[in-house]
Amino acid sequence: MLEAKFEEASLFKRIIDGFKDCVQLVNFQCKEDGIIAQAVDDSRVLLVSLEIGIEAFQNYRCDHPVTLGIDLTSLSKILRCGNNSDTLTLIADDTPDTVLLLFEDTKKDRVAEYSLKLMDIDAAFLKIEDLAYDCTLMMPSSEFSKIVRDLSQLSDSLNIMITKETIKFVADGDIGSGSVILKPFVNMDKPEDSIKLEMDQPVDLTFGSKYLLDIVKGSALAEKVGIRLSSEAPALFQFDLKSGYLQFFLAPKFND
Amino acid sequence: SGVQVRLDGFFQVV
Repeated sequence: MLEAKFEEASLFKRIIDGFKDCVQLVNFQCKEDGIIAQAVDDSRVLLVSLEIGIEAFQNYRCDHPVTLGIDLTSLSKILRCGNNSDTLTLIADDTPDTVLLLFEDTKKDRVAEYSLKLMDIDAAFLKIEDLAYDCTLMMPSSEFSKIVRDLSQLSDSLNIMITKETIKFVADGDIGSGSVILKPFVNMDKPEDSIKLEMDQPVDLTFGSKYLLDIVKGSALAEKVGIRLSSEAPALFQFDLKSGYLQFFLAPKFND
Repeated sequence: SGVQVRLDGFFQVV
C-alpha cells in the first residue's frame, strides 16, 4: 500500500513540469524511503533522474516497493485539475493498475479524486556511477536559464568554457554569435546570487541547445542549479529539492 | 553543427 501526501499539490506539479517535455513514459519506483524515477529521452542523449525523499512529503507510507508506470502527458492533465494549494495524496495498492490522486482543500472541505491508469513500461534502469568531474559550478538557476534561452536563439549548439576564474557561454550561428562571461563571486547579503566554481581541470564542451532548453525547465524547482562538467562524461545539471533532487545527465556534442 | 554523442556507453544497464 502506497500513500504519499504532498502538503502542496504545486510541488509535485512543478517536479513533473520540470521534465515532462523531454521524457514521456516513466517508471516511478516507490520504496519505503521515498520515490525515485529515471528515464532516457528518445534520442538517448538526455537522462532524467528524480529522487523525492520522505521529508518532501507531509506524510509518506509505502509498505511494499511498488512501481508506477506513468505517461507524464496524462499525469499532467490530472495535475492541472488540482489547485496548487490543495494537498495531494498518491494512493496505490501493492499490485496496482491505477494510481489515485486525491486533492483536498482543507479550508473549503472540497475533495477531488482522480484515478490514472498505469502502464507497463519496459525501461532499463541505468546505474549512475559517481563520476569524477573536472568542474563544479553552482549558480542562480534563473540566470542559467536566461543565458540558455538567449544564446539558443543564435545556434543549435552552446559552448561552455571554464578556466581558472572564468565561465564563458558561447553560441555562434547563421545570424551571428553571442557570448556571456561570468566570474565566480560571493554575494554576502544575497548568498543565493553567488556563483561558486571549483575547477580541477579547464573544460571546453559543446551541448545541444534543445536539450539545455528542456533542462532549464527544472529551474522552477530550485533557486540554484549545480552544473558538473567533465571532458570524459555526460554533464550533470542538478536542481535540489527540500529532500531529493531532479538531475539531468546530458551527452556532449563534438565538433566535426 | 557538431556531432551529438549518445549516453550509451557512459551508463551501464543494471
